[in-house]
Amino acid sequence: NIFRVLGDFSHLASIFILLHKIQQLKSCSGISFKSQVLYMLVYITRYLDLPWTSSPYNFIFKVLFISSELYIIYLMARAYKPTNDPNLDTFHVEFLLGFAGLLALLFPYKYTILEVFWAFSIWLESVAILPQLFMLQRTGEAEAMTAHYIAALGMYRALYIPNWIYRYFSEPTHKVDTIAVTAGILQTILYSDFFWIYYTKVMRGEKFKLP
Amino acid sequence: KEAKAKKDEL
Repeated sequence: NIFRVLGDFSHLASIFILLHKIQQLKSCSGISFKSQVLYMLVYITRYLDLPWTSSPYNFIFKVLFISSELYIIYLMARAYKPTNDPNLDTFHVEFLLGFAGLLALLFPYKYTILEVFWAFSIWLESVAILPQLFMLQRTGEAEAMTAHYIAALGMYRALYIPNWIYRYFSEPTHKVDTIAVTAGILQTILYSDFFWIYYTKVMRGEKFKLP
Repeated sequence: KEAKAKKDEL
């Protein structure tokens, strides 16, 4: 459905915006390395089923997400390392890993390796933006491209919500994926404050600056 | 089967 497709393309667009920002400005300043590593972990643990992916659409997106994230991490850790300031990227990710690990171990759909890792990836993704938002809060402002990146990334999961509602009514099984939906709503709520400032400032041509 | 169905998302 349209929400699902727009969501996935928003996710892809966010990655292109981030790569464009890094290469255009020859700098990864303002980007949280920790968040990027968390996303890498999200993709690895969620796409363990990559070799068995039957849909070409999903297969292509999975390969694109994993490879582009690897490239982003390479750029931040090697090519543009001097522009990456670890002193601003101080969020304690062990809390996020603990949160996702605990929920994955307590409430997986099934106790299989794939299911536990899948649940871990869903919960971890829901909070993986926090180091980035924390960094943004410390600097108090962001370049336009960084703001566009975070907005596109946030829109992706927000668009999955109408997708789930649409699927609930259009599919005969009326199934609700409680883990994905709960985590997806949590993820979107975490962005809400950012979305508000993005909407009131950046979309009106102003700089992204916290009050 | 139940668990398989939702893995059609990214």
